Amino acid sequence: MGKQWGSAMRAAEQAGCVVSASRAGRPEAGPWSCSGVILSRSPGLVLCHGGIFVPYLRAGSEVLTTAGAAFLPGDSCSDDLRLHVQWAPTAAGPGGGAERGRPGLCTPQC
Amino acid sequence: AGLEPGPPAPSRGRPLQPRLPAELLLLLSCPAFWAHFARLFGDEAAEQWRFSSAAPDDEVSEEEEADQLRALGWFALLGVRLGQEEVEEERGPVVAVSPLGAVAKGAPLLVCGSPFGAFCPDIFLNTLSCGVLSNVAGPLLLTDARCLPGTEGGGVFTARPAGSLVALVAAPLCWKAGEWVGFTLLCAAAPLFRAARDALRRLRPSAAALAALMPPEVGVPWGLPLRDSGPLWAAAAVLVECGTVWGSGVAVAPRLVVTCRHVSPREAARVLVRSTTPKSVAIWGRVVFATRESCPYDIAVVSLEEDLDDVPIPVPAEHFHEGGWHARDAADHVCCAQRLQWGTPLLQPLRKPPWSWISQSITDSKANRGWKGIITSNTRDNNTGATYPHLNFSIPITVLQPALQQYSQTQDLGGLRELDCAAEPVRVVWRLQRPLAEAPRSKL
Repeated sequence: MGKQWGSAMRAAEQAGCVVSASRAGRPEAGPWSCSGVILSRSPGLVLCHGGIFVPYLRAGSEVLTTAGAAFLPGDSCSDDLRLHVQWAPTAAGPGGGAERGRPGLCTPQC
Repeated sequence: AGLEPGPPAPSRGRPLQPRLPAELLLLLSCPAFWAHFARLFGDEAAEQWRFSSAAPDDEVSEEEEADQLRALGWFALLGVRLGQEEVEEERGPVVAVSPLGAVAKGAPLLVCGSPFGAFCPDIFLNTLSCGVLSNVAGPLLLTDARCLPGTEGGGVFTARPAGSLVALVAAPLCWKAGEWVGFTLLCAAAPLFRAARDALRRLRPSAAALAALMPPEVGVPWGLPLRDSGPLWAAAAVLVECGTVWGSGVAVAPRLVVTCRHVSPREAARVLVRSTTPKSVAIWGRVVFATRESCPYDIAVVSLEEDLDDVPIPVPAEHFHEGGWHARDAADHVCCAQRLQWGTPLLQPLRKPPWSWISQSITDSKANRGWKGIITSNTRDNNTGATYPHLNFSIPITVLQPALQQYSQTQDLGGLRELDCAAEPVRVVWRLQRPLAEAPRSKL
């Protein structure tokens, strides 16, 4: 089974990212965060879950269940929304490259 | 995460990329996902379902819960403002997408998400968990890969073609009447990207260029019927309904089905048995035997009024060896085709058996094909109320086979009646309690 996952694991890790949403000037409110998928690195394009945007919707979460609502433009959320995306270094990017032999996990301070 | 220890992923051990600012371009949902969701979970039983990331007894207001449910099938497209370093990284799509229906039910899946979101990305970023595609209802998919809160939006990938994006996590935890069901709700990626392209073109002309950046679909073209073939043996898993309770059963002969006693406890009770493969049939039957309430072998035997035509009868296994890593490569994968025997109507209208891939956690991974046994109960922690669907009490088929064969050939219930006299060690395991060293003394 291990063999079949090799390249899928690498592809999945290259595409994975984490997204966090907070309110400008009010870091204590939130942050809300979720996982995401990198669609393109340059230009940067990510798809993530919509649940973290609910607290910022100008018209409240009811707008999500309005009949026929299939999409909402970017300005549906308040102006003080701040978004950040973080992803792992790419194998090809600066500071990337495979460093074999180093232990995979470290114990950073959370 | 239940995966083979393989070569460390290249990104581990090096500092993460700095956080990059981003802007919301679009919030989008997949209408077909909602249509299936409403059909499956929208009826009167809906209030028993929760897809919240909080445990049932966490303090979550009804309003928050309603917000989470409304946002369940919504996803966000973000533009990321890159620094100079990132601009130099490679261009082009990072992923390819599997068309809807291209992945067969039961196929292995890999989920890549970050439990607890941005809480501690050094440790949890891109955590991997594998499972199978357990069930399909249009773009609403189920997997038994274990997902935690924070993995919403994480990608779900195939092993073949390697790393093709199948879906995104919509709800990592599903609760039914306070019990964690152990499946994760996914939204298929292909219909989502089609919705995104459509929305971007309608939003404003300048956004059309973004539509071209949506990842391409690779593999079986769109429009083929959903592949629900699965292996033939899964057809032996039937649905047994006794009044308002229902659960799984296994066809052991054209007119004989074994199910759990807690599904149809009363001998002589009438039950309805449904099978969907090779064709949808519903046949009445009668319970000819059920073990006693106190018996650890929680089984019942149903005799049908008609044949279950063309349903493959599983071949019982004969040997069991405790599993181990060294056996893995030679091991056969053990799969479980079950209708959730605890009576939850998950995907009820479809009534197709959801799959779970439990080869790592079953007690035997020896290279022996055949029907291993029956899962009769999940483990429940009475202190916390949590149920662990991946930790089951199962009855090996070697315990049941002689008695079933005797009854099937001679209608003699003698062998089945002996099951009521299960040995003490079996009782201890079933109760998960050690026998008391000495009988409790009276307090009188």
